[in-house]
Amino acid sequence: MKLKKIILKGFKSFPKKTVIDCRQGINIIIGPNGSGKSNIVDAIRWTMGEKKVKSLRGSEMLDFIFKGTEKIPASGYAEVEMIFDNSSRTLRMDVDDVSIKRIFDRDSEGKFYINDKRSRAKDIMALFGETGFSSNGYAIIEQGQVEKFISYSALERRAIFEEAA
Amino acid sequence: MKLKKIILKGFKSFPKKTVIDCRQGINIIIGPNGSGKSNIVDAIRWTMGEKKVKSLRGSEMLDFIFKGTEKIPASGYAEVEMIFDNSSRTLRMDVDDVSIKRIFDRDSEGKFYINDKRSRAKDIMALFGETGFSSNGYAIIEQGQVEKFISYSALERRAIFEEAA
Amino acid sequence: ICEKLTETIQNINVFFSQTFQEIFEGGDAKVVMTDPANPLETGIDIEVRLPGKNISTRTLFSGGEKALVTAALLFAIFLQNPTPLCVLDEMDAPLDEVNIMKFFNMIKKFSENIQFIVVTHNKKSMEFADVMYGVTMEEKGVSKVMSVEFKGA
Amino acid sequence: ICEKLTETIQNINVFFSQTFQEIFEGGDAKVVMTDPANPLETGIDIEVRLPGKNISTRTLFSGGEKALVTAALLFAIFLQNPTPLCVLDEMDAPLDEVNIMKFFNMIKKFSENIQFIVVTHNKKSMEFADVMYGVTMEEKGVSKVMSVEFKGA
Ligand SMILES: Nc1ncnc2c1ncn2[C@@H]1O[C@H](COP(=O)(O)OP(=O)(O)OP(=O)(O)O)[C@@H](O)[C@H]1O
Ligand SMILES: Nc1ncnc2c1ncn2[C@@H]1O[C@H](COP(=O)(O)OP(=O)(O)OP(=O)(O)O)[C@@H](O)[C@H]1O
Ligand SMILES: [Mg+2]
Ligand SMILES: [Mg+2]
Repeated sequence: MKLKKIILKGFKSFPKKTVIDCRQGINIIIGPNGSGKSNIVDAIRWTMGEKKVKSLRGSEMLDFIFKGTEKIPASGYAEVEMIFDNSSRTLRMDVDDVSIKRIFDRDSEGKFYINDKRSRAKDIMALFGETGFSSNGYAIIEQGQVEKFISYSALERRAIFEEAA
Repeated sequence: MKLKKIILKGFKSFPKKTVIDCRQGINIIIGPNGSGKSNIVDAIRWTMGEKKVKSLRGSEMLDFIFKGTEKIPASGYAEVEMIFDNSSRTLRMDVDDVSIKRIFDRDSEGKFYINDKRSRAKDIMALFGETGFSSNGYAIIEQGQVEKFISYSALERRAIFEEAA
Repeated sequence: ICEKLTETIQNINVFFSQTFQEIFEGGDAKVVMTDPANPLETGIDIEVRLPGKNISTRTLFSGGEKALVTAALLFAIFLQNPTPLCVLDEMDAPLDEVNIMKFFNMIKKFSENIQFIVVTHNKKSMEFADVMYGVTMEEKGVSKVMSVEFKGA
Repeated sequence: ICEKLTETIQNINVFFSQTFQEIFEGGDAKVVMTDPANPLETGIDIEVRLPGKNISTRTLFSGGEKALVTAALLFAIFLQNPTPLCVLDEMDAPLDEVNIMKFFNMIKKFSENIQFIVVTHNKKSMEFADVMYGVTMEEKGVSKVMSVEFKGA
């Protein structure tokens, strides 16, 4: 499995459709303070099914929709899509390309999609279950969480090991 | 008022008497991870009267005495002295040099000294009261506390402003 | 107490506006009482408006932005009530290079009246040193301090 | 569940020892059950011995040391159960230059099997990029992503 693209539209500080092509190996993201780097990490976790608003630095789901600037109006909805190359069949779907998408608009609950088929957060978590990659797993270390495993409680750590089992 | 010297002996990772001459302006401290830089900041706060063991990254006062290595035995006591140039008479003492010292040995409570006269933490706090420099004040920002004023509660912030008044 | 706190807040806000705009090149910030009707008990909050952004929720700020707000407020307090000594332990860790230069240029200005002790790993920050000390553990577990010669100011 | 957890811990400890000693050049670390008599409920703790130091209280570790212990454990988990994708947001912020090189040299080795997305401000870290993206806000409040040409590997 390899992440090929992340596509953001209306999510946090990304009002316009933004496509990030990812490569094998080490993809490094740089940029000034406040430019939107950690928002990309939040977008990945959000699409992977993260439900806790606070853990994405928001206080309500509306905080994930672009709030507008002096020149550009607020967006009506937030949408993030991640497209994976599944030719290794790491994900239990018999297709070469797997797309997961999450859309949230002001009037409704968020919607999840797997290859454009309506799904739930649970389905995405099940799809990635055996990979160890999840919104709260060991494979994502957020900014400021550098001492993640050390400051966890003994039971939080247990959850990490069960995932790694 | 100007800090002229910090002298550590037996405090955390400093078993041998170590003298740091400070200058006016910007004194920069560099060094590898784990070499003892933040221990110097802890030494300053400890000597200024910090009572909360946890806030100096310890779990008991004994954590401040050098615990020994394979080659050097543990120290019997921890001692830190700070010598200030008081020719500006910022500190309300009619002397040119003011020394504050704290000593802690395994058998007794810590002892404070102002110019070698036995004192209490309260006396040191009173001496520095109007300078705004205190172990928990706004003028010391510890490692990892970069968002200090933002993550404080509204009442903690009030205490800061009262100090600045 | 009440008048003094109210007065301090008003003074600090004048400076906070100034230091905030110097760092962020726009926007504004101020400290406010959470319960102005009750100055004896009230807490203090910080209201920030980042330049060109429509965001008021502080949780949405980036790591670097939060560090810079702390810096702006610290400098505002220094303008209101300069303290003789200030100790900063890796406060530049979350900052990008441009903001490190801004941050230390302001520290440099304050360093005429305030003595700074600054711990850093950042090469750019080291260029601002008046004097530099290296802490090492040549012998495992034993800290040693040496004065570092550098090309200096 | 019980056998599986016990087995996982045993395996991870073999790797944890290895990654810890590669980073710290000595010492040792392992994960242990807090209540081995009750594998269904037990929590997991980390025991660390830093090389040449007599310290076991983790609170006395430095900022960089704690980050490196987290890195060693992360890499041990990767050896036990490689995950296809890993995202790290400024994990190099507390590290000195020597440890940044060590950290990224290990990431480079893992990157044959694991795809990494790494956010950093550090010039030394950028040298390890296979591809680099710059995020900017040319227009205030609006993030834009551009691929950055660099001298690259
Ligand atoms: N819903 C939203 N609408 C518009 N802008 C938003 C929204 N949510 C967050 N932002 C903006 O995103 C910015 C933060 O971005 P982010 O945390 O990604 O920065 P960063 O590049 O990681 O910076 P640093 O290097 O300081 O960590 C904030 O300035 C905030 O104003
Ligand atoms: N009582 C003690 N006796 C001996 N060593 C101690 C004692 N207390 C702390 N230490 C040691 O001091 C080290 C931490 O030092 P410190 O936190 O000052 O590092 P630092 O230079 O700030 O590193 P970093 O750059 O990672 O922040 C730890 O490795 C710890 O073992
Ligand atoms: Mg960030
Ligand atoms: Mg430190």
